[in-house]
Amino acid sequence: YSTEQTEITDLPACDSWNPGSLHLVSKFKNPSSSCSVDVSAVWWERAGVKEPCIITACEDVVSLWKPLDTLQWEKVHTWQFTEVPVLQIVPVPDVYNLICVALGNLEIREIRALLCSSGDESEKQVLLKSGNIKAVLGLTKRRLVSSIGTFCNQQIQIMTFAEDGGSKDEQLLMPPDETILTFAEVQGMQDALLGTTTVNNIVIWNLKTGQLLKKVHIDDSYQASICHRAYSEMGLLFVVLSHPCAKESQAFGSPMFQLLVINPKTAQSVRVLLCCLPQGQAGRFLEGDVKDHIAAAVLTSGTIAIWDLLLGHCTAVLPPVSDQNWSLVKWSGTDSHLLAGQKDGNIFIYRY
Amino acid sequence: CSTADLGPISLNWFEELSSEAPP
Repeated sequence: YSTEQTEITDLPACDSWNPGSLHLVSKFKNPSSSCSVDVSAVWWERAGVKEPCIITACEDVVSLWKPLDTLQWEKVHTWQFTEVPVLQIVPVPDVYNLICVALGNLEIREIRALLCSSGDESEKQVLLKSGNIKAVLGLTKRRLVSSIGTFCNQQIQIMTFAEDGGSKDEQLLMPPDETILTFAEVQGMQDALLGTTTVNNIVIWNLKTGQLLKKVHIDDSYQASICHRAYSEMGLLFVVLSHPCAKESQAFGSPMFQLLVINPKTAQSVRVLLCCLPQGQAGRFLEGDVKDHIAAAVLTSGTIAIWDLLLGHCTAVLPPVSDQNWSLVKWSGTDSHLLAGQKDGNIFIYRY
Repeated sequence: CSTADLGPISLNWFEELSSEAPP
């Protein structure tokens, strides 16, 4: 897509010598009357052609949008939810024509698969899991990991989908006797899985055998950290965490992300990078997403900020647009675009 | 920070931990 609309650039962070920029590629509005809660990009096959489509989720409806030639988006499928509201979209890599969603009020109560019947293309939804679900993540090789329950009653399950999203296989992972907060796949090591726990540990599993390999205690300065990504390099694990509960400090302001390096053999860890806001920006971490080495966060101020983890600093800031605060930010799974959403259903697609 | 703080590093940590951990 070429840029035809407003260009919104950067904002040089502190001592940035190479400011990044965000270029608006296209935008559309989901006219649903309920609150917009999530956005994602998926591959969807129609008439034998796989297309990069956008999924939007409001509290009571999930919609699939396909691209038209004119930088417009057309809504082609909707799934309605009348009993339990939608909390988040759970993309499952390597599966076509299937989306998972988590439903609940404050906590996840159900995970459902959304798909279309092959004959008449009518929308279907299938209940995959129900209960007190603490964390869920779609993994490569068509897998979905979820943890149900807390402490000693916790069950951690891996579900594997068939290529067409159909029949599935289930496997259990050894629970760590600590409540799991988030999961993260390890780039460069497909059979490893990380989890963060409520007592500030990072746990490492072997996905093939289900074994719990190690618990690593991380710095107690930030509680309830979320693990977004992990990379395996040269015998070490590099882990990107965010800190929604962190308090502002005079020295650093509000920490958004940190990059930790962990030696899995010794369970020792060292912080190598702390991502804070550039001067003049205020707010705490609300939600965020990390793809490769680029991290994006929505701040409580309604602004989106982006950090390059290799350069080690903030490279772009996107202030609220049309007087509407940002509430969602996701990297597209189908290209290098950034999806930014507002509560009223406006979705903006930027090239970074 | 220094990688010395992390202790001895093994390139085969995943296989080694898998052989040591309970099944």
